[in-house]
Amino acid sequence: MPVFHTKTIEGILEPVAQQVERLVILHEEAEDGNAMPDLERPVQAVSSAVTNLIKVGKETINSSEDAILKQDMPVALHRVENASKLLVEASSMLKADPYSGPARKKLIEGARGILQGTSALLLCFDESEVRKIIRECRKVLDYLAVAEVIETMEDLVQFVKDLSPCLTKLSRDVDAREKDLTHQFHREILVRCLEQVKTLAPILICSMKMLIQIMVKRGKGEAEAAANRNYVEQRMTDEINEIIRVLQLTTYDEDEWD
Amino acid sequence: DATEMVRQARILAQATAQLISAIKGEAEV
Repeated sequence: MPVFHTKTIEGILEPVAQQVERLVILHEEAEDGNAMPDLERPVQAVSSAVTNLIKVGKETINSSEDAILKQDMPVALHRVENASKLLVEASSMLKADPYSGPARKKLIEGARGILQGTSALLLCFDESEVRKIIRECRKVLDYLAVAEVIETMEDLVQFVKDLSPCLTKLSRDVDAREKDLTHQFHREILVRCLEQVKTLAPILICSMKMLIQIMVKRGKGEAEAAANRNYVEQRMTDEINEIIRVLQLTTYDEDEWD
Repeated sequence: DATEMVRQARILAQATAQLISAIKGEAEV
């Protein structure tokens, strides 16, 4: 079972997570009294990287309209910043005493803090990106709700003009998201639902057109045509709601599938 | 924005991994 739910996050954090894990084990096993090497340069490199990440993070917070991101991201940034301070302190303590036990502890705590803070930051950002895709999904749902009041060809043409770009964006975003997920089962559901939405969209338009033609000619079968349109619209709605549900799942939601 | 955030996080992760290598004396940094 993958620990990180997207390949992007996994690619960034997995190598460092393994390193931190090994460092902790090494530390626990070997209170060996060896002198620490001079860590000034690598700690400085981490510190600079933290400064840059915080800068980009703050820019992201300022430019975002996502209230949850604005609330959660500063906490994650603060965590990374504190961890960096621990590393700097440890480095300077080790300069004075390469055998310092408290400095070793600070190093481990700092490395862990960087990992946890960066993980929190990436998750916070990732959730915000998911909310953007969900907003696109809801836009399509809103258009689908309008389908039932379309009674003229002119309105149908406008309906198709409005719906098409939203569906295209939804399709592109969900497709990209699916490819980034590490959880195979979630990926399969998204692929299946998206295929259904793509298949049903032209069928919906066709059913709406048929109903309008019957209404204009005052022909028979209006109720059946309306029921058919409603059925297709409902199916599309259900598929998009399922996409929204699965987009919000992470690997931590496994119990739901048991 | 998204790309830059991910890029900087990657740089930090790599710098942290290098720091840990240095702590363990596995690599020249």
